[in-house]
Amino acid sequence: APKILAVANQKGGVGKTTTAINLAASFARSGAAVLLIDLDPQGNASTGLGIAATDREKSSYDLLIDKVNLQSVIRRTEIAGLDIVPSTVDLSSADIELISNEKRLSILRDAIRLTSIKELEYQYILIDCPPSLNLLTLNALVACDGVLIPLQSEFFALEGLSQLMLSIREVRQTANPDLRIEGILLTMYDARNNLSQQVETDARHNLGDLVFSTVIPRNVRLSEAPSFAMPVLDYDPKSKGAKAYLSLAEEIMARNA
Amino acid sequence: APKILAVANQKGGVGKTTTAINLAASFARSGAAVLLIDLDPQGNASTGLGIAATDREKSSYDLLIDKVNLQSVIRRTEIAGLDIVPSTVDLSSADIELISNEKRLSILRDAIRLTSIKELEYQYILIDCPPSLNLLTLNALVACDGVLIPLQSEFFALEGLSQLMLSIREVRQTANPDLRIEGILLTMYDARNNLSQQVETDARHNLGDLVFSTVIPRNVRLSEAPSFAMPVLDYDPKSKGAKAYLSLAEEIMARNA
Ligand SMILES: Nc1ncnc2c1ncn2[C@@H]1O[C@H](COP(=O)(O)OP(=O)(O)OP(=O)(O)O)[C@@H](O)[C@H]1O
Ligand SMILES: Nc1ncnc2c1ncn2[C@@H]1O[C@H](COP(=O)(O)OP(=O)(O)OP(=O)(O)O)[C@@H](O)[C@H]1O
Ligand SMILES: [Mg+2]
Ligand SMILES: [Mg+2]
Repeated sequence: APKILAVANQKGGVGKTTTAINLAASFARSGAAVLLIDLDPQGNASTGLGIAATDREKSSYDLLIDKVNLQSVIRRTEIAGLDIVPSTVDLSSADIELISNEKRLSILRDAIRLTSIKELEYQYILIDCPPSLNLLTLNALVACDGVLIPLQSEFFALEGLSQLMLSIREVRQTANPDLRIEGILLTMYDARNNLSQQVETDARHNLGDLVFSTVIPRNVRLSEAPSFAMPVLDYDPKSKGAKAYLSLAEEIMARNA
Repeated sequence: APKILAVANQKGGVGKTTTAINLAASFARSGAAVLLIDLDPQGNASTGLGIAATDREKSSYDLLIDKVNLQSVIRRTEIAGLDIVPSTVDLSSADIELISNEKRLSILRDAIRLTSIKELEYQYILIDCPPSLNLLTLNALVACDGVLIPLQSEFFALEGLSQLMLSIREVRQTANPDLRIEGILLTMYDARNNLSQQVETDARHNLGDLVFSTVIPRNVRLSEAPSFAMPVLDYDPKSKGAKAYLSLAEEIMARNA
């Protein structure tokens, strides 16, 4: 069965989408079959993988609201081995539209599980979440096996972490007993900057092994790549950003071997 | 009457809170009486101005959900001339709690307007919004005179701008006819980086005078200041970040003179 990872953190701009795109592409580069589900109404992961905003007839909105079959909203990307379920801005009304649905927290889980596993020959399914602990992120937490938490090496980013950990525990106790933290990923790390070093020391001290040994450095090639609609692995394979995400993929694959 | 500015952008991590805190402090430094309303459940603006998470008995949650008087949730900060309405994580359930309230979009506007203007001797009221176009941000758009849009000098940030402009137009047509865009503020600008220059060129070309002439440079002192619970003006008054926000305050005051 595929390993389902939600990339989540309600703090904005911490590198969720950048991690979802480049980790998915790194898994695919190592030969795994990967599906990326874009659950953010901003649709940055879809854009970053070359799906134009006008070309998203079928999207994660249909999956959650119209309960269509997962297979019908999956499409190929330019990257071999990497498929995507794109998102549109319609998704931003999901909270309101699903308010009276008693099973509103497990719609995504059921959509993935209903599809016969034989059809879903993916080794990894990644879910890119919006910057909020809303119904969309909760659906991802209920559907997934593990949560990957990008942690920007900044003061405000640390502040939100305990709230996120509380929400994860609540979902584990009420809806998804197998939910665990896949790991905490330090992002936009700048070795010359005290704040980054301090955040890393604090995180490793308080969270120990939960923190990945791989650290993603601040690297302008990571922020340039999406404007060319490609992962950094294709945009600049020799960059520090590309190497860091490949090493993250290896670290996760080794943990799950 | 006070000038009410919402600091909003659904894209995460673009500098909303950093702008709300430091612009408010810069207005106060120039002698204005300022109120900052924290409408983000993350409570970063409250933390950045020294209100501990355990010390927020009265908050913007009470204002929206229990409809208490605005005066009762206002408190002083360490900064002369700057008061705050702090926020707590309870605010994250506002969408759901207010779903059946027909006037749910104008609760904040009514709370501000109900308070007799004589009592509210503020020249500026700033509202820090969460990274979403949800009920909290819509309340800010309905309550305010102008929207200040921080625009990170990055590709993904440009992508969300047209959606935000559409939402602003919709609020102007349905709930707040006087709503206008106070300005678009380039943030985390790095003059050595092509992407920053490109975003600036695009923004000034497409949006013209809407873009403030003041640009906020990427400056580590801005991200260090909140860990000392103070605006950058007090943490490092000679820094590029402090000078930039003072110049923004002057630019806005001159536009509104
Ligand atoms: N390691 C990095 N080095 C440099 N820039 C980065 C890095 N990671 C992400 N970025 C850039 O920082 C910005 C924020 O990253 P991203 O959009 O991935 O965060 P996010 O958490 O998905 O944001 P949101 O909360 O809006 O969904 C983007 O413009 C991205 O290109
Ligand atoms: N000009 C700047 N230079 C350097 N760092 C900055 C600058 N502006 C903001 N930051 C840092 O970048 C991070 C994101 O900024 P901030 O939290 O203000 O954005 P936001 O839009 O309020 O985020 P959210 O969407 O989560 O509310 C913070 O850690 C902040 O300290
Ligand atoms: Mg994102
Ligand atoms: Mg903020």
